[in-house]
Amino acid sequence: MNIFRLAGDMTHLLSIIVLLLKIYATKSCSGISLKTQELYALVFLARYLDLFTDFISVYNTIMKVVFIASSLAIVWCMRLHPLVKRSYDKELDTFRHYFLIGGTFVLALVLNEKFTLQEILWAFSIYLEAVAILPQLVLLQRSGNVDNLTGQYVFFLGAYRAFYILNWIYRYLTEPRFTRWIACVSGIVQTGIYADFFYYYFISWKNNSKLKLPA
Amino acid sequence: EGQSVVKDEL
Repeated sequence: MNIFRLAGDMTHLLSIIVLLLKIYATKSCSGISLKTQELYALVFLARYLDLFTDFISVYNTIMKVVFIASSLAIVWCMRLHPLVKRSYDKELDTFRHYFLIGGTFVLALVLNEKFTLQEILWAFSIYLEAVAILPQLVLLQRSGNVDNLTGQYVFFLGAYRAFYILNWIYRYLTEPRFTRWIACVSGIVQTGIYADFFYYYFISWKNNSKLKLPA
Repeated sequence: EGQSVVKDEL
């Protein structure tokens, strides 16, 4: 474990806490894409299959349980909670995310570390995570104004993978045989997708103005 | 060899 990876995991956890806070405090999920939340639940379920087979560390196990539980809780909340589900922007959240699932799964069948179910699902979860934010970014562009908590949620979600890139560089330099091309390349693509959001987020922060994404 | 790298990252 290195400081970059710990910072990445804590930033990721923070993004989930901010999202839970927004939904719980405002009893509303307006501006949040249910499709992105479903994709994240799928990412964690596909990636953490080894939760019960490979024990890495207490920290690793606890974080996996927290990520799976929180992502499922958010999907449950947005689908079934009587009060929250009314504020879901159903007509704005129209990204065809099934294409993302199909495309990344086919890619995982072709590009993986080993042609075993667990490795294919792991690669699938890595590729899917890279594109999972797209429905959310599209929703933000459509809904015009972005409330602070939602903006912070997306910002932390993008920042966490940027910390992971620093972690991979650090591990590549310090560990003799560290290579994790699938996660590295996918992580760079993922962080790149946030680039324009980061740009507008920084502009709004500098001008102390409301975050607006161009339609 | 060929043992898939243990996934120690989240």
